[in-house]
Amino acid sequence: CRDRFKNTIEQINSSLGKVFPLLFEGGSARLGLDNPSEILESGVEFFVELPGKRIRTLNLLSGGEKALSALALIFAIFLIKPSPFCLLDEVDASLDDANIGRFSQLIRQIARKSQVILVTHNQNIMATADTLYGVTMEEKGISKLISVSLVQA
Amino acid sequence: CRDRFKNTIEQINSSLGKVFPLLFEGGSARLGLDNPSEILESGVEFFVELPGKRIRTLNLLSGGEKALSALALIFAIFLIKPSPFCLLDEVDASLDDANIGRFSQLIRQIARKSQVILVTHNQNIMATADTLYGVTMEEKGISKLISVSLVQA
Amino acid sequence: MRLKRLTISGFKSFPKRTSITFSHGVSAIVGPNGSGKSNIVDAIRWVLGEQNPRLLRARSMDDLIYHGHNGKAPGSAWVRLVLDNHEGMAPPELASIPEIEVERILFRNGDAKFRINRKNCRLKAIRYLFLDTGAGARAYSIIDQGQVGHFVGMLPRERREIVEEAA
Amino acid sequence: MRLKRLTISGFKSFPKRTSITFSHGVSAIVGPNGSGKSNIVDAIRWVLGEQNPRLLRARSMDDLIYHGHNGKAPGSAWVRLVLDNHEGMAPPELASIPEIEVERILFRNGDAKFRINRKNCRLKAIRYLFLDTGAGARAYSIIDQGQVGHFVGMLPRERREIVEEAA
Ligand SMILES: Nc1ncnc2c1ncn2[C@@H]1O[C@H](COP(=O)(O)OP(=O)(O)OP(=O)(O)O)[C@@H](O)[C@H]1O
Ligand SMILES: Nc1ncnc2c1ncn2[C@@H]1O[C@H](COP(=O)(O)OP(=O)(O)OP(=O)(O)O)[C@@H](O)[C@H]1O
Ligand SMILES: [Mg+2]
Ligand SMILES: [Mg+2]
Repeated sequence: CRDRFKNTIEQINSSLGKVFPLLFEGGSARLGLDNPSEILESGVEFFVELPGKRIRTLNLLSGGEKALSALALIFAIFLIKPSPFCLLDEVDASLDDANIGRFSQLIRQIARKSQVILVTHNQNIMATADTLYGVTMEEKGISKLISVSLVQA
Repeated sequence: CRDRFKNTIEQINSSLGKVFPLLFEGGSARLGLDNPSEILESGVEFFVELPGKRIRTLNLLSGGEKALSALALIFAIFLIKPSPFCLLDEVDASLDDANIGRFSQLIRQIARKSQVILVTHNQNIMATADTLYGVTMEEKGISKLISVSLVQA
Repeated sequence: MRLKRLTISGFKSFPKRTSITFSHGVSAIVGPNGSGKSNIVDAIRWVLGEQNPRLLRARSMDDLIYHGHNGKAPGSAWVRLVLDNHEGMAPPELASIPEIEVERILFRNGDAKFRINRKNCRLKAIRYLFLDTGAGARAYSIIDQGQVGHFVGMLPRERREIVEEAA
Repeated sequence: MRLKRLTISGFKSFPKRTSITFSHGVSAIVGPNGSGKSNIVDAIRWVLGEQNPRLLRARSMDDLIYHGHNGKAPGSAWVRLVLDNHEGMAPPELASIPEIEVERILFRNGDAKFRINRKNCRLKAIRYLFLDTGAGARAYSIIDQGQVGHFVGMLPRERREIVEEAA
């Protein structure tokens, strides 16, 4: 059990090594034990390095940087243990255009192994989806599904 | 003091009557006392009605509806006691295109009495601003101000 | 255990029977503010066994049943989810069945019902179904609106649970 | 009390002296993720007297001083804010002055300094300046990133404080 836990952390870290540079141009992230001598009790810390910055606490990260670091961790776990599906509700809300582009590319990669379902208002992300599902309230207060196709602006 | 407090609530409610329909097509919102017999101790509740919906608790509102209701309350207070400036950091992140439009219109109205400073990634909101201030990190980790003009896409 | 089809009726803002068939690859759910997109995410979390109403943005399970502006309300809220199991990820007794159907019903009087492949079962059986796949109600594979930053701010103990789920 | 000019030096991601002159009407601050936009909002909250580092996304006030990748760090963080007072909103003793300049300095050794119009003062004097204008550090006129929904979810007691500030 101890070895399995340590082994999983190492696997996630090697997977972070692949995923993190795809979302951030450079930099790195890894998981570590906050109490390495007690593996079965220890909590897990998350360390992030960004090019040219010294991150003393994750709280100093910006809104977009926090979202992107979290997505890097989630997708790194996905790559070693592909869950059958992944459901993301407006995780792109704080990202700028450049990061939206990188996020979309990574989604395409994850979608090779897992089913990805996203809720989004962002046109660029809609454009990279294979299928769009529209939800509307033609009658006030009552949700209805409609078929949607992206109109080329 | 009691009268002043009660009076302020009434003023905010009449101002909500003007602002709320500008952000939502119809519906209403008002403040109420959770313990009306003890005005000096009582907390303040916020009630929202949306066309065709029965809002039993504010938690059932969607992400965008919560943001819009909060903005309606903030601007309603602004209209009765215009604070010298208003600083909004990415309050538009969860809004859809239609609500972005209504929000921009309201900002223009508020800006007649107060100075409005917004942080945003949304092109439509940038387009309605009088002045744009760019922040960038040419040198990694070091913020720098640059002048920005909106390129007509 | 890919999602194939979700059917909702009487749950949150879906009073009428509504069905979505999901495809392979990347699907995007789009629509105006307040139209019901996050309610679909809640429906999936609920049918996978979520028992805490707060994680479904409700005060009590009663809030999950559709209640209309005019006070109209159906007798129950029910959600059915059909999952693709041709890779045999389900536990041994179900491994050979190509599709698994999970259903959850809540009646206005508070009674609840759970079913797997149309046979009544207990909530535990649904949770057991998704054990170790990373796809249960609380797993890292569902990120709620506004919660993505939470992954960075969570306590080391909470992060340990995520790693254990992936182990 | 419109904001006229903000000057930052050694605060968060601004090691070099940087100045913004704000105009009338609507101003928009734009730029990539992590470039320093919310740090500008923090600088304004700080110079207006915010004493809780958590509300500035920091663990302690020390985190507010620029610390570079190579360990380089200036001797202090300082922010100066010039406000337009031609409407005379400031308290009586300052009412006749057309511009008010507020300044806050934090030295690496933890010493702090406050100034109004270049004269040293205590933090209380800065807070007194903005009393009843709705523009203080904790007022309803500054909404932090990700916090807009909080206005709807706050406790009745907290909402009362907002109404009292407006009264
Ligand atoms: N039990 C219920 N009966 C009827 N309507 C409900 C019920 N529960 C929630 N709702 C309604 O559903 C709406 C919220 O839907 P949801 O959160 O899915 O919106 P959304 O599409 O995600 O919007 P956004 O883009 O703003 O996040 C609210 O307006 C709420 O009143
Ligand atoms: N004391 C400090 N010294 C150096 N850099 C700092 C300091 N405090 C914060 N930072 C850096 O500032 C950056 C965050 O800036 P900020 O939160 O203003 O970004 P932002 O422009 O608002 O981005 P977003 O669009 O993602 O919200 C972080 O990368 C952080 O490392
Ligand atoms: Mg939503
Ligand atoms: Mg920010």
